[in-house]
Amino acid sequence: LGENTILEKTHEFFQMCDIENKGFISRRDMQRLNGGLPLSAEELENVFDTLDSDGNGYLTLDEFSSGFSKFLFGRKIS
Amino acid sequence: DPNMKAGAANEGVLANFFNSLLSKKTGSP
Repeated sequence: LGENTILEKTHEFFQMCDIENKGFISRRDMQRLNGGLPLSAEELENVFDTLDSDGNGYLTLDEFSSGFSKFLFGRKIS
Repeated sequence: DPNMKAGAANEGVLANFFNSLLSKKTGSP
């Protein structure tokens, strides 16, 4: 994946979660994905807590993309 | 260390989450 593709995907995924286009993802937005993704509500909560690095309850694009690159980076190594 | 264990579990869940998003995107055009 090229850098632009990653950036594009990050935006796409962020918007999939932030359907109201608020500019951040709330805990509730994350729970809405339940059903669309093969993850339990507890796992989605876990994902939210992991990505919300400052723990303020709002997942910004920055936090989201940093989590996504960490995932891509980790996958490359293994 | 229980914290390390939790971190590792989170990584797995995170990978699962992003993999699902990736396959969701590529799976349904």
